[in-house]
Parts: sequence; structure tokens; C-alpha cells
Amino acid sequence: SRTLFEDTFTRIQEEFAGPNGMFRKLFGGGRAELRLAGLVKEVQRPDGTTEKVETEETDVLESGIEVLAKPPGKEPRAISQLSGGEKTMTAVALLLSIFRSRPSCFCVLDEVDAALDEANVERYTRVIRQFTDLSHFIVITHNKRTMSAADRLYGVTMQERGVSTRVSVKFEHVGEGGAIRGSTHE
Amino acid sequence: SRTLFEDTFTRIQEEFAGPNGMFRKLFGGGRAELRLAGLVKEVQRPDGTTEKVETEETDVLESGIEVLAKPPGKEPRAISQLSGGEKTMTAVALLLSIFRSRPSCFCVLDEVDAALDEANVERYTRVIRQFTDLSHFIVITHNKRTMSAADRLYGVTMQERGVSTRVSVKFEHVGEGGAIRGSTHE
Amino acid sequence: MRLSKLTLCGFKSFADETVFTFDDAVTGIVGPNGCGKSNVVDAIKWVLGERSSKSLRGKEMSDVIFAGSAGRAPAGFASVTLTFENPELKGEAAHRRAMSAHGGPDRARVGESAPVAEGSGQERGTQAEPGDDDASPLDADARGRRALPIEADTVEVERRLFRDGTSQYLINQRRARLRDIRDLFLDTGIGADAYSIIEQGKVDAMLLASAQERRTIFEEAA
Amino acid sequence: MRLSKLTLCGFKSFADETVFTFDDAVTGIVGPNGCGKSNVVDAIKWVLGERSSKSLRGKEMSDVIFAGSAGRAPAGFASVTLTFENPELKGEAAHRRAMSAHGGPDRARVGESAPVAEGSGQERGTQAEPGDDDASPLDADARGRRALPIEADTVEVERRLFRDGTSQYLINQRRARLRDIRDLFLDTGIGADAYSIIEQGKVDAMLLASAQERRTIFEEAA
Ligand SMILES: Nc1ncnc2c1ncn2[C@@H]1O[C@H](COP(=O)(O)OP(=O)(O)OP(=O)(O)O)[C@@H](O)[C@H]1O
Ligand SMILES: Nc1ncnc2c1ncn2[C@@H]1O[C@H](COP(=O)(O)OP(=O)(O)OP(=O)(O)O)[C@@H](O)[C@H]1O
Ligand SMILES: [Mg+2]
Ligand SMILES: [Mg+2]
Repeated sequence: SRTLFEDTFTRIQEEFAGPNGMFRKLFGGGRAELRLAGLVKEVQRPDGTTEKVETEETDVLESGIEVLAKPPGKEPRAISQLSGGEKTMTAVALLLSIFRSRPSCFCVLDEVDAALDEANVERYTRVIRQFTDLSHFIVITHNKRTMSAADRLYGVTMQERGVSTRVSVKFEHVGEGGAIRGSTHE
Repeated sequence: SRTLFEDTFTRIQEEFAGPNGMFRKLFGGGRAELRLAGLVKEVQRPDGTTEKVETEETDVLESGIEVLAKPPGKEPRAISQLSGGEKTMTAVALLLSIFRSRPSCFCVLDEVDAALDEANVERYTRVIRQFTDLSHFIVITHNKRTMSAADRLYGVTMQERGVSTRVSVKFEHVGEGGAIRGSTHE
Repeated sequence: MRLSKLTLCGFKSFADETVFTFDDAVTGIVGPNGCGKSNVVDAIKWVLGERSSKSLRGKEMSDVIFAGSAGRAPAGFASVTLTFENPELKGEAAHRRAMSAHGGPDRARVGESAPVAEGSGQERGTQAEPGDDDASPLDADARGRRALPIEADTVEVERRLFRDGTSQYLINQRRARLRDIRDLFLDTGIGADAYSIIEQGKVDAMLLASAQERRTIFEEAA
Repeated sequence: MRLSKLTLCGFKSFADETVFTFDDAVTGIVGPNGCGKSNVVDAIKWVLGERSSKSLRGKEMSDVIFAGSAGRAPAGFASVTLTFENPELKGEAAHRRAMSAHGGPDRARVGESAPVAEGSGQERGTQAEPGDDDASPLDADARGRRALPIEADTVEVERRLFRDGTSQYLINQRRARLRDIRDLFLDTGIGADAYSIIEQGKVDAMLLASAQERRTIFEEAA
């Protein structure tokens, strides 16, 4: 199982951080890295107490996995220093890289585009299209641009208060207020 | 300081959960409640061990504060069962109720509208307007409707990669992609 | 293999039987705040064996049963069904599937790695699972010939929960255990907490997780 | 009292001096992802005395100093200034202010309730705070006559941090201590972690907090 994990890790690393990987596709450049974290060992101090120290040593079967991201034109940053939208795009890139390694027949994305600006929403919907040969996507959104990228739209409304019903919706019918007009109950 | 807290609590309760309170304004109906949580006491079990139990007893100086929300036409729910957008609207209602009790001269809202549908964005921007007699608002957003509700817009861009600059923006100039066109450096 | 349909009845805010078909590559779900979109995601997680009521945004598992509204009485039970197309595999795909199906004991171990978290809002009441000695509804010899090890072109997975706490799983209308559901989806990347379901507000959970937690996700994909 | 201006220089991605004026009731800040909008919020929290680098999304406090970019060298220091208009109060407002200003010890206790969390990424290096025996830059007799206890129509609050760790606070260009900044804003609802600053992704933090944590927020507003 060591080789199994090693193969998977290398595949995902290539998909995510490679020159044509997902990170560069979603950011239009920059660089990302996936690496094995140093093992944490207990070290004895001179006073007899022990403390946990991260060593340089890594082990394919034990080590955790670290993610580094460097958006184009910026210094490499720890994940915590990325902006809200940059975090979402990095997470989507990593998710789709894992997905490429072991696709499942469907994928559900619930308002993943909430923090994205319009240009990144465009990239997000374009990238999803590159995976539809492997799987079907169910995408929940309030963003008109994402809606227009779907092949089919379902509306979920509460015409009777407290009770959800499903209606079929054409993109043009999704009104200004997110309300759903002219829908048909199938 | 007991009366001080009691007065504040009652004032915020009225502002938030009263018949004309913020909750009903933001949800167009329904009912909310703020109440003092029962004190948690250590009780001895027959076998000698102790456990923490929530009692019915409340104390103005000690008790925590519980929030209950009942959107119109639905059963009363614990906060955890509300939807993403319902949570945001409840939080905004509570925040502005506290604000009314002790306003500060400015308020910063960073992408608070991210989870809201268009109808709720409308209510959110309308409610903020009711507080501009007390304070100024700084609102960060990607939502066009929220942008159009601002009196003045600043764009923050990185024309030079990695370096932020501020430009003045007219609403019409905020392009489709969120990019800022025709801006002036002041 | 393809997910073709989802049917909800009495599950959360879906009081009436509601069907979503997924014939298209990208299906969008839209609608006002609080109308039930994320309840659809909870339904998918639930039928795939989700055992923690907290991760379904409730306090107890019975919170998934329609609790009533201004004009309706509460429902007596909740039921969710996922329908998959499961055609016979041809050529390359059959070979690949056969190979990973005989990954043998290694495989099974990863699937079982999630211990039963007893305390996290487990269903109470009679767990009326079919006895361990019942034959598994899966067809061992179908492994390798079809994506799901069931000798049928269509596979329906259903979960039901009654007000009295009785909980049932069914595969193609035959009673099954939670273990059978897990075995059914072993190796497919499908599961209640698999990386293929991103819940609202949790898109960067994988980034914010610890290095060790991230490792577990990679192991699932191995 | 009104916030009229914010000036950043060398703070996070704002390498050059950048000024935001807030003359309007509602000022919108827009722009693409990753361009520096939330850094403006961090700047406001920082100048108001934020002591935890983690809550400014960094590992150490020096992470707030411009770290360089493809075409620029890192900055030697970060500086943020908040400018307030602080006119003499008339009539009713003066009366109200005088009343709450003499809330006496009760007031001061709430303001001091946040203990110094030493371990959370505090600034290292010389804290070069003016000696405790220095007179406070605040004007006691201005309490009640102006919203901020300083005898001036304009109040500027500045914070600086140098690469060597030296950290300074200034009120109207005179050196001050963090305690003076807290005293200055006592009673105004302004502060680094006050309810009047909602960070990105944290709008429902108050709802998800425990009942006891929520109480602390109410106390602040008392
Ligand atoms: N057992 C139940 N019975 C009836 N209604 C329920 C039940 N459980 C949850 N709900 C209701 O479902 C609603 C939440 O729905 P959901 O979270 O799916 O909304 P949503 O469409 O995702 O909204 P948003 O756009 O705000 O994310 C809540 O208002 C809640 O009252
Ligand atoms: N000390 C620093 N020096 C230079 N750049 C920095 C520094 N600290 C943070 N940054 C950069 O600031 C950027 C984050 O900016 P910020 O979070 O303000 O974006 P934003 O405009 O809020 O974006 P979003 O719309 O995605 O929320 C990061 O890309 C980060 O690299
Ligand atoms: Mg939702
Ligand atoms: Mg931001």
C-alpha cells in the first residue's frame, strides 16, 4: 500500500502543481506546491520534559500533506494569508486534482462560488466543463453567470410556506430577485 | 452594573425581537427571541461523580444569551437548522440591534452579502440606510446591487502585481468581470 | 456508471415526494434563501450512510423527518432514494474495474477506516438491521463486470427513518445493512463524507484542515 | 464624532501611501479577488490595537509589513493612521456624553476586560512604550465636551511597526501607549474586536458563538 499511496500522491501533485496543473489554470499563472510534512517527534529537553518538534524527516506512509500557493506576481504565502477568493480557487484546484486521480460519477458543489469575483466565476465554470467527461455536476448557486453555464436548471421554492417543491426553470425565467417565474411543475 | 446590563439587554431584545424589530424587518415577518440561558451547575450523581446540568435558573449578571429564530411560515428552529442566507440575515438583524443600543461612528461590513439572494441583498442595503443617521458604513462587496446602493465607490486593484492601489470608481465603470475600467487616480 | 435520479419524500422541508433527474452534465439548482437547496445535499449525504445528525445541521437524527409547517402536520417518516445506471462494462473500463476490484483486503481496510462515532447523534430506536448471517445483497461475481457489484442495469439505494426511530437501508428494494452500502460504493469515490460533496461554506475546509487530516482525504482517493 | 480618513503606508499589500476618505454615509470598496480589500479591514483593526497576528491572518506581527512583490523590495516599516473629526459637542449630545463619561470605575473595568494574550503572536522586539509615568495624551477635562477626550477638532491615531520589531502608537503625533488608545475609545463602541467590524466570512460568528461569548458582546455594548 506504500506504492499505492506514493502513486496517488505523485499523480495529484502533478495534477495540482504541475506546469499545466489545475492551480495554474485557475490562477492564470503562479505556482503551487504539495509536499509531505516533516514528521513530528517527541524530543526530550535538558530539564527532562518533552516537547513536540517538526523534523525534516518525511515518510510516505505517515507524513501529513502541506499545501503552498503563490498567486502570479506575489510572494509565496501560507494558505492563511491568501484572500477569500484566492482560498476558494486554490481549494477548487486541489479538489479537482484529487477528483482527476479518482473520479466519482457525480460531484456536488453547494455555493462554492460565493466569494468569487466575476472573472473567477468564469474560470470556475470553464474548468468544471473539463471534467464532464468523467462525471456529472450538481451546482447550487445564486450567481447568474454560473446559472447560465448549467445545461439544465431546477428551481427549489416554497410556494407553500415551509414546504419545498421543485420546478423546472429556464435561465431567462430566473428573475431579478432570485425568484422563479413562469415555472412548470413536471 | 446589574441595572446597566439589564437595561441594555432589554433594549437590544426589543430592537431585535420586538414587533417592529430588526428580525421582522429583515424577514418580512416571523418571530425571534433573545433570552437568558439557564445557569449551568455542577450536580452530584449518586455514584459520587459530578456532571454539568443546565438549570431553569437565570441571573442577569451571569447567564449567557440564547437566540431563537422563526422565519415566517416555519416552525421555530435552533440557529443550526437555518439556511446559509437565513443565518446571515439573523446575524445582521442582531448586529444592528446591538448597534442601535450603542452606535459607533463607523461600521465595517466585509462581504456580508456573500450568501444572500437578490431579494435579501435588497433588504440588507435598505436596512443599512436606516442607520446612516448614527454612523458611516464601509461595505466591501462583489454584488452589483450592493455597489449601486453605496454613495461612493472605491476600487482596490493591483495594476502592478502584488501592490494594491486605490482608485475612484463610478458604478457604471465596474465592468462585467469585476474589473475596474476608466478609473481615476486621485 | 451514472447518477440518474434522486427522490425525496418527507425529508426535511420536502414534505411531498420530489424527484430530481440528472440527465445533463451540469445541473444547476437555484432558488431563494431558505427554500431547501442545501437540504438536497443533506439528502444525498444521508442516503449514502451519514451517521452524524450534527453534520446534517440537526440535533437528533429525527430532525431529518419533515417537522410540519404553518399548514401541514409533521410527516411519519423520511425516505430518500438514489438511482444509478449500472450497465455492463465493456473493454478497457471492465479491465480497470476488475483490477481495482481485486485490490483485495487493502481496499476493504480503507473503506472501514471511519469508526462508528457512537456519540454523534446516532439514530436511536430499533436498528432492525438484517441479521449478519443474511446473504449480502451484493453480487461478488458482478465485481469487475459492472461499476457497482450488483447484477442489474439500475441500482436504487434507499434509506428510511420512522418517527419511532426505526431506520432501514434498501438496495433495489431488498433490505440491506449500512455495511452493504459502504461495500457497494467501495472504490467509487462516492460516500457521505467523500471529497465529491462540498457543503455550503466548506469549500476551503480541505485547505484549513491539518496536514494529517489532508492525508486521510488523499488515502481515500488512493 | 466621525471617521474621516484612513491612511496606509507599507501595510500588507499597500506598498505606497494610500488614502481613503469617508465623507459619505455609505462607502463601497470593490475590486477583483486578492487585490487588498480585506487588508483595509485588517489595517483598521491593527491601528485600533489588535494584538494577535493570527487574527490579522499572519503568523507573526511582522507579516503586516509589505513583504515585497515581483518588482519591489520589502518595506522597512508599516504605518496606518485613522483620522476622526472631534468637534465640541452641543446641547443634548454633550449632556449624554458627560453622563456616560462619569460612569466611573464601572466603565474602565469593561474596557480592560480583554487580558493581554501573550502567546498569540505578540510583537517581539522593543516595545518602547513611553514610561508609565508620562502624562497621558488624553485630556481629562475634555471628557464630556467632545466625543473623544482630546481638546482638538481632529484626532489622528497612528500605529507603526518597524522590521526590527519596534512598535509605536501615536495620538496627534504624540507618542502614546496601547492603554491610551483603549482609554481614548472607551465607551464609543470602537475597538479592534468590537461588534462594529465584521470580517470576511465571520458574519454569523455571533450566532455560532456560545451563549457566554454572546454575553461578552452585550456587555461591551452596555
Ligand atoms: N425537518 C424539517 N422539516 C421542515 N423543514 C425543515 C426541516 N429541517 C430543516 N428545515 C427547513 O429547511 C430550511 C433550510 O433549507 P436550506 O438550508 O436547504 O436552504 P437553502 O435553499 O440552502 O438556502 P440558502 O440559499 O440560504 O443557503 C430551514 O428554513 C429549515 O427551517
Ligand atoms: N505583508 C504583505 N505584503 C504583501 N502582500 C501581502 C502581505 N500580506 C498579505 N498580502 C497579500 O494580500 C492579498 C490578500 O488581500 P485581501 O485578502 O485583502 O484580498 P481581497 O481584496 O479581500 O480579496 P477577496 O475578494 O478574494 O476577498 C494576498 O494575496 C496576499 O498575498
Ligand atoms: Mg444553502
Ligand atoms: Mg476579502
